[in-house]
Amino acid sequence: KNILDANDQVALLNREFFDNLKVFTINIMASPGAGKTSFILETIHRLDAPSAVIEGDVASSIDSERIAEFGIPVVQINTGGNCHLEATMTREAVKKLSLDGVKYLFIENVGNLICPASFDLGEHIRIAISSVPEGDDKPYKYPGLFSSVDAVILNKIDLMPYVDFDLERFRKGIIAINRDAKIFLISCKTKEGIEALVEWLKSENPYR
Amino acid sequence: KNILDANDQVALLNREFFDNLKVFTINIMASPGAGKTSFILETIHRLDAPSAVIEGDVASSIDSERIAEFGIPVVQINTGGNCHLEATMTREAVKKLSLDGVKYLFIENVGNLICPASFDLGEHIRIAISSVPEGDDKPYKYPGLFSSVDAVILNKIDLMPYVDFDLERFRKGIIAINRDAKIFLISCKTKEGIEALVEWLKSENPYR
Ligand SMILES: Nc1nc2c(ncn2[C@@H]2O[C@H](COP(=O)(O)OP(=O)(O)OP(=O)(O)O)[C@@H](O)[C@H]2O)c(=O)[nH]1
Ligand SMILES: Nc1nc2c(ncn2[C@@H]2O[C@H](COP(=O)(O)OP(=O)(O)OP(=O)(O)O)[C@@H](O)[C@H]2O)c(=O)[nH]1
Ligand SMILES: [Mg+2]
Ligand SMILES: [Mg+2]
Repeated sequence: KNILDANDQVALLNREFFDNLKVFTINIMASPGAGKTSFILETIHRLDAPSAVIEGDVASSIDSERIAEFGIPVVQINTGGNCHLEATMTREAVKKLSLDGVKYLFIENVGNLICPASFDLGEHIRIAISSVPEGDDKPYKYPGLFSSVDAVILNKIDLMPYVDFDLERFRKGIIAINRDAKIFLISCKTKEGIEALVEWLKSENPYR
Repeated sequence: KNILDANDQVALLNREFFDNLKVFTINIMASPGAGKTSFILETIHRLDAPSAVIEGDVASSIDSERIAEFGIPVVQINTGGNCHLEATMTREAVKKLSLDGVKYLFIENVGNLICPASFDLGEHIRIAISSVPEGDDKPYKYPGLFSSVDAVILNKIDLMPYVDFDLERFRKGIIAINRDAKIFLISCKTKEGIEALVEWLKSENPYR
C-alpha cells in the first residue's frame, strides 16, 4: 500500500541514521496501560549506558513529563488522533533530541495493539507488552502485532492471584504465530523478572 | 473526510433500521481486555428482554463462542486488520442475525481506545469501558473516545487494592471533556455496581 511504502522508505533512512550514531533503537508497543512507560523507566535505571526516549501519545504530555522527572532526555509526540507512530514523526522527534553519548533509544508507541504493528519506525528491535489483567487470549485476537515482534513481555504478574490467567494458553498463542519470540514474565511493581529482561536487552545491542 | 461521510450515511440507514424494529442498539468500546465481553454477558443476564450481539475482533471467534455458549444470538465480525468496526460491516452482520423479539443489540467494537470513536455504526447509545489496571490517566490520553460517549464504565474495581488508581483524577479527566457522561464503577468479577448500571441501561431504552 502506498502509505506503507512511503513509511518504509523513511524508516530505512532512520535506521541508517541510528546505525551511524550507534544508537540501539527499541520500538515498544502495547495496549493502553499495559506498562510501556513503567517498563521503560525500570529498564533505563538498570542499563549500562545513557538512554533517551521518544514518547508517542494521541494527546497529553503525562508520560514525557514522568520520564523527564528522572533527567532522561525525552521528546513527546502528540498524534492528535492518529492511532500509531510513523517513521516521519520519529524522524522529526529525533531532531529535537540530543543523542550525544546515548546508547539506547526507546520509542514508546501509541497505546494500541493493532495499528502500530504495520509501521516500521527505523528501530532495531520490536517489543510487545501484554499485561495479566488484559487476559490470556490477546495473542489470538491481535496476531498482527504479536507475530511481528522480537520479544513479548507479560507484565503485572503480581496480579496473577486476582485474575484468571492461563499462562500456558498465552504462551501457546505466541508460539503459534511467532516461534522465535522471546517471552519475559515481569512485574514493574515488584521488579520480578526485570533483571533477566535487561540482560537480554543489553545482549541484543550490537553497539555495546 | 470522505471515508467518514460514506460511513455516516450507512450509519443513518442502520439507525433507521434499528428504529423500525425497535431494537435498542449499544456500541461498546474499550481497550483490549478492559471487560467488553464480560460486561455484555453480565448485562444480558439481568435484562428484562431478549438480546443479540455483534462481536467485532481483528481475528478469532473466541468472544462470539463465549457468548454463544449462553444461547445468545451472536455474529462474529473479523476485520482481518482494520482497527475499528464500520457501519457497512455492522449492516452486513445484522443480515446474519435474527432480530425477532430482540429488544437489545450489543455491538462489541474492536479493542482499541482510538479508532472506533470516529465511526458511527448506527447505534442509539455509546459506552466506553476503562479498567482499573490500565491506570487513571486514560481519559487524558485518549480524549477522542471518552468525549464521544454517553457513559463511561470503570471496570475491575475489585483490583483497586493492588494498583495505584486515583479515582478523583479519573473522574476529573472525564468531566473535563464530557460533562454529561454518566460514570459507573463496577466489577464483572464481584458483580458490584452491575445492578445500577443495568437499571440505567433499561431506562435509556426508548422502546421499552
Ligand atoms: N500492579 C501492577 N501495576 C503496574 C505494573 N506495571 C505498571 N503498573 C501500573 O499500570 C498503570 C499503567 O502503567 P503505564 O506504565 O503507565 O502503562 P503504559 O502502557 O505506558 O500506558 P499508556 O502510555 O497510557 O498507554 C500504572 O498505574 C502503573 O503504575 C505492574 O507490574 N503491576
Ligand atoms: N479481576 C477482574 N477481572 C475481570 C473483570 N472483568 C473482566 N475480567 C477479566 O479480564 C479479562 C478480559 O475480560 P474481557 O471481558 O474478555 O475483556 P474484553 O474487553 O472483551 O477483551 P477483548 O475483547 O479481548 O478486547 C478476562 O480474563 C476477564 O475474566 C473484573 O471486574 N475483575
Ligand atoms: Mg505510557
Ligand atoms: Mg471481548
